[in-house]
Amino acid sequence: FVLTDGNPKWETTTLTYRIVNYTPDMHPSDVDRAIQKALEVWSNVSPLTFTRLYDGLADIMISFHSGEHGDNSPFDGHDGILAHAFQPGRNIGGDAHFDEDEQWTKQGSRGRNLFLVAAHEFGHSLGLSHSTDPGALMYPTYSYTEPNLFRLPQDDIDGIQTVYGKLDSPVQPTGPTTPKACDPRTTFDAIATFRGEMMFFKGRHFWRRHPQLVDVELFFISLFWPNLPSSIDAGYENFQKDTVVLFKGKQYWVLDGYDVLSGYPRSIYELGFPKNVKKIDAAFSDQQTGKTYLFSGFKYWRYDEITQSMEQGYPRKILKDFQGVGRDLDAVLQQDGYIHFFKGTQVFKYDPNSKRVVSVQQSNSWLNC
Amino acid sequence: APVDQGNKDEDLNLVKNYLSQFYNYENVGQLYINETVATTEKLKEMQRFFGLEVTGKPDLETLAVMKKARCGVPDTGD
Repeated sequence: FVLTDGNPKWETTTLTYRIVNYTPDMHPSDVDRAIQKALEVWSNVSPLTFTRLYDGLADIMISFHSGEHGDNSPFDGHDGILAHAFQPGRNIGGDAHFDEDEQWTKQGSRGRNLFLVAAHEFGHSLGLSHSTDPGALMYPTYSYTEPNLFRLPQDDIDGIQTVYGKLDSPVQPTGPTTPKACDPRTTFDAIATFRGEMMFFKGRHFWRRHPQLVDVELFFISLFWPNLPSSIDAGYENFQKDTVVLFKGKQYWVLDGYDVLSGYPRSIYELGFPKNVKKIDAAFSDQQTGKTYLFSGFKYWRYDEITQSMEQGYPRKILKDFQGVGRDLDAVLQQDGYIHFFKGTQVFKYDPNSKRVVSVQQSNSWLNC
Repeated sequence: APVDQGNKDEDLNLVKNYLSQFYNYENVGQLYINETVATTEKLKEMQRFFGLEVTGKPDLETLAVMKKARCGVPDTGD
């Protein structure tokens, strides 16, 4: 996190706000709710409280404007700059302005979500500057997260608590952190190949690794697929259909490039799993045979992508057919004739011909660390 | 290959506007020997902030970040 230069802050923790005007894009009650929820993002993790005023001068005056609007910081029409806010202080200090030329929404990935943008702007109103943590709310560029699933990242919690102190509570709130590729503790939720690239899923993010590039790139899952959940359990590339299949809990999604195919999520039980399977831990598909291996707990199943049915004789025990790789796997990949089993910070390189583990690596070595 | 002059001009305008908006390009405290040096230094500052490769040049990655929708508050202190 980065504090605003000079560390400006409100001298009191009991602040007021006023919604001066409304956007025609949303019902006024939805604007009220989005603003209230955006302020709660900060009041939930600090001693700050916010009281709404309906007239007069409030600490944080909230308004929608187009183009030049009298503060020497004109808006620029659709896209580009979405909003801005002023650091704590009198008069214009603390005020938040939203560009009316954006399409403001209460939910969904189309347009710009007012709650997310307002939560960011109120960070400025309270004395935070832009963070260099790409996963932080205070990062300068917009990225969509399903508002109901939003949790204030730890970087932002640390920032606001540095300015206003912690909650007067024995239990302090915590938030998600942005994963670092070369942290020796790096583990993965799921891994899938796609058209020669690899995607390593972790929480709200995934790393994308291209075989010809040294650097891996970190993205929000929601940047590519806004309707997918975070913390994916398992994934694999379906070479027959040129798609990627992702699992979370009892549901799965099929991705065709940037699109999630319609009709998804669907239930994993439609694939032929018994009802006592609650989640899939890991998966990979054999490009040559069209057989997909799906791991859950200490068992695995095999699905035939050509006949689109679960094969007879499964589940089988992982321990029996893949000795030395353990159970409750994080992810599995097949590459260059070997099967790579990811569990925690370790990767077991398994040779299916000799039926044994031939080496153990650190998980993040797959991110070129 | 032929250069698309139209795009190049557009990109240069984007860089100039972006730096002016978010990196106080026209209101710098530092005194630079000329505008090119000032632009390079501000570009480096922007690239460092976003964790991009620090080249001081408006490469494709840098332009892509500049084209993203964002907050109008500068990334650097006033």
